[in-house]
Amino acid sequence: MLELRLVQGSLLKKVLESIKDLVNDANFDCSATGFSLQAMDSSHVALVALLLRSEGFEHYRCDRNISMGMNLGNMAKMLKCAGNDDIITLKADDGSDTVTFMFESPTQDKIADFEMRLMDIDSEHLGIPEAEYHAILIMPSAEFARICKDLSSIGDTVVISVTKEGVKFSTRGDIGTANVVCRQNTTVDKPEEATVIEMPEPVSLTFALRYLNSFTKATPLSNTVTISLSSEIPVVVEYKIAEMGYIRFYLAPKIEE
Amino acid sequence: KATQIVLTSFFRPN
Repeated sequence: MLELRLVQGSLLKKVLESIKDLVNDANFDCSATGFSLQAMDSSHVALVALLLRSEGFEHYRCDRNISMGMNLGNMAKMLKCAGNDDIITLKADDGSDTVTFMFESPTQDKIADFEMRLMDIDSEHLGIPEAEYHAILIMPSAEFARICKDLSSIGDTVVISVTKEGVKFSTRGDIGTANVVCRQNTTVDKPEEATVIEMPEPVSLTFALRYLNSFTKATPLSNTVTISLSSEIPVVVEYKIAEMGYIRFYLAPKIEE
Repeated sequence: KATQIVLTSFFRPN
């Protein structure tokens, strides 16, 4: 028997909006520790890892570890029917081939039930080694989204270079080139507006902008984004989910011939 | 020309 009750239902709505265009079908894994997902996009270039810890739910009952295969587009359609202030409860009986999403309005005067068929998805979990990152960038998530969007109107590949001066995002295309430099800036009124660069050593990597733009769909989840870079390994773009967990996107680099 | 690498070159199946 699985019953997860999330008072801040809008978090689950936002999570689905941020992954439904990157991954079509995925297994949600439920265990005593929490509700998680790990899935690659169809080209195996990007991976999303989601964790919502059990403590973040008002009520978390998971009698045994189960994995539920879902079509994320359909799940997003159902969650779209939940109000932003609704409490969302996810229920599944043992051995059932459906999952039920229950939406309760804050005043409990409206209760909705949406039942979705589960799918068999054979996806293998990848081992993601803990890495020492050469540069860790923490910046306002809206700013990162704006940079990715602006640069993708000029080119389809971005070179992200981190030096002690700051971080530079560069692209080039048919109409010309673009460079955006963000300097470390910690003298801000609110901490979430700071740009922090922890850079044990300079690093420069090349990525496809369309994936980074897809990742920035998670911007509504967090005011800040953490971008961890190391030479020759995938970048991690992480959005914390308020006291519950995180959504992490991994993107393999493009290597200059 | 930059070549896109795939993630499975970095992350092994468990």
